[in-house]
Amino acid sequence: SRERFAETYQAVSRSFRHVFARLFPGGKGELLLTDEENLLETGVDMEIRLPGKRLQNVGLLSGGEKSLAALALIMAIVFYKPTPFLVLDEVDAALDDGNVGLFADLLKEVAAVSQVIVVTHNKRTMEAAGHLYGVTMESKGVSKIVAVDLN
Amino acid sequence: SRERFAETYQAVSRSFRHVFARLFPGGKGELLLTDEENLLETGVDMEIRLPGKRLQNVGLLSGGEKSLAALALIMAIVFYKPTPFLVLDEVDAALDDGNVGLFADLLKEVAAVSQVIVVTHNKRTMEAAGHLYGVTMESKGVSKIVAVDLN
Amino acid sequence: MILKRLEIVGFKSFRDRLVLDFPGGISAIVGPNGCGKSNIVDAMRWVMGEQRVRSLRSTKMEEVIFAGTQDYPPMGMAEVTMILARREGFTFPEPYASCEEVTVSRRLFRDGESLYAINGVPCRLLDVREFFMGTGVGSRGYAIIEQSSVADLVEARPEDRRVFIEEAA
Amino acid sequence: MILKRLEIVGFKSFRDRLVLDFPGGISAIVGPNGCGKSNIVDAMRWVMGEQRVRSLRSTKMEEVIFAGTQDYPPMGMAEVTMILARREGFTFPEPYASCEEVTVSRRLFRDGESLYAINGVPCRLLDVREFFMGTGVGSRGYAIIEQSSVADLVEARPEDRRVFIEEAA
Ligand SMILES: Nc1ncnc2c1ncn2[C@@H]1O[C@H](COP(=O)(O)OP(=O)(O)OP(=O)(O)O)[C@@H](O)[C@H]1O
Ligand SMILES: Nc1ncnc2c1ncn2[C@@H]1O[C@H](COP(=O)(O)OP(=O)(O)OP(=O)(O)O)[C@@H](O)[C@H]1O
Ligand SMILES: [Mg+2]
Ligand SMILES: [Mg+2]
Repeated sequence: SRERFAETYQAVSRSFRHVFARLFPGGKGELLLTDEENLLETGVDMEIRLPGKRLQNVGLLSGGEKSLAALALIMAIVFYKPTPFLVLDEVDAALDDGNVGLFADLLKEVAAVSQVIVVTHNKRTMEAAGHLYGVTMESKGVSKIVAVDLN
Repeated sequence: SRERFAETYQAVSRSFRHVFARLFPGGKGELLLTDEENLLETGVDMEIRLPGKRLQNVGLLSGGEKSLAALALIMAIVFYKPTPFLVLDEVDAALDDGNVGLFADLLKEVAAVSQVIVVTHNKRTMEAAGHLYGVTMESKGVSKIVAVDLN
Repeated sequence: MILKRLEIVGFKSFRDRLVLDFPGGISAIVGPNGCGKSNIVDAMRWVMGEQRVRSLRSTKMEEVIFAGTQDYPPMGMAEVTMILARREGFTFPEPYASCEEVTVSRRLFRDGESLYAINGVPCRLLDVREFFMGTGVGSRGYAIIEQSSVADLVEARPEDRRVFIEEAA
Repeated sequence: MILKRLEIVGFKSFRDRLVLDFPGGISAIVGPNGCGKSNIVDAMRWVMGEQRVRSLRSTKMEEVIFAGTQDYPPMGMAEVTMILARREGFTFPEPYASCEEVTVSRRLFRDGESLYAINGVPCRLLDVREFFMGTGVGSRGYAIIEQSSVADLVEARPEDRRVFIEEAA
């Protein structure tokens, strides 16, 4: 219904502002409604201002900046409404080392409200996890699970 | 013309077989024509057999396996017909450490026939490069080049 | 609710029974390219009722059953089971409000016969969908991000982004 | 031929003149997210005649001109120059067969005026396209792989994969 969407949208856009500032220190991210008069059909836009840069359309962001902005929205929603679990399959592939660090730190806070399962090749993200599952195909073509020790 | 395509196709598929075996040790990759009778319009398919696995359609490959198979084809073409330069923008993002190593080693051989320019966040790929250009945005929003020392 | 355990057998490259316990916090799944990590993510979407074959990276639903290797023949069945526990202060939706745990499972045979069950009792796809409704993990929810699709949320049209937020309403 | 040097000024985030010399072998371009690495790749496609605005990640061609920041006003022009050297045993296509080096450049002004030049002599887009024809680096060639598109070659339809091989014929 209209009221529920309006209430959810308000809460998620507040949460998005906070999360965005954590992932883009010095930057500002806002959600905007494309048609405020019609809450049942309006779209949701994203306006981003990165430190020192002009206000820009999300389409102009770089590969890594797009991943990070998307993660900000996903985390913002989960902080507002925790889910039974959050599964992220190699979402950190385009991030540089600095941004992987910011992402991994924030993920620890998300894990306080939702179970987090993350597939990654990034050592920094592995270090943030409390529990590691290793998958191998020792006998070719058949997957098995093995214990993994980070060192 | 028909003859030129046939000749190029033959040479590229020979090269693809060699390059594929380097990137997937123990695997076999083949190019196939979808319509051998009509050389002017036929498509080119890829059939892949990974060690121990059944013959499979390229669609079933994992994210990293797809990147590696695509790189095998690109390098195969460049070995057959060198280009003034080859530009690869974060093509190693989905690769695990082992495959980045195989990719970087082969890239050195490609660089003997073509100038190679690679954008990467991967230390292993940076080590394979003879020359590094660092890009920064010290003054926010304006890109500059700085010297980079790997250590 | 929270995910406690996942059991997979005969699904994609998991020929032998696999049990994954999730102790809370962050669990990382790691391994070389092609070893089966994303197949685990597919298994989770599948048990919750995913019907779109393309989003399971296949062309026919029976392709999710272990197809065999040079050493092993194909299997005749795939089965995935998910065990969910209650989080303090929350209860499961009716008729499971009094349960401490709920088990959701899905089975597929090569002949096409498919079976859903909640707590061991056969049920319809609709019952599974209703169980996960509004939790964010349903098959179009915001809580499962597939490989190489994280940036889609930013590149999506504003109307599609709205659907993400609606799921949380 | 081989790429010897690239000069960029006023193109995307490169407000100040940038000169990149390529000494042969592998050159790596590195730096944090959003610093301008892919903008360099865009500059290379642009100088060789790329007309499709979307593949330059923009909506209007004038968006490739430095748009200004909080500290600097927008620029009025973008210019990219590419210097190519002869490889031993090869010559440039006519009418440049006797040249040791060839310079290709492209300029765009905010009012929309656009200029191509080879060796400093103004020419048409067609002349630039013909110069790079069949070398693999033309705007649809196999030799420039954009960010997050490497797997496209494997996911492409067989007819599209053929185009890649044809370019090498
Ligand atoms: N029905 C099936 N039976 C047997 N094996 C299968 C089946 N379906 C897929 N596979 C295998 O699973 C492999 C892909 O696994 P998956 O996509 O999970 O890899 P991954 O660990 O995510 O790798 P990456 O790090 O590259 O993303 C393929 O090599 C494929 O052969
Ligand atoms: N016309 C322009 N004027 C000024 N800045 C621009 C212009 N066009 C794009 N940019 C800026 O360039 C940045 C993107 O740069 P680019 O895509 O090259 O990053 P990158 O180094 O490839 O990052 P990543 O590692 O995340 O892929 C954006 O933040 C955008 O603000
Ligand atoms: Mg995967
Ligand atoms: Mg980039």
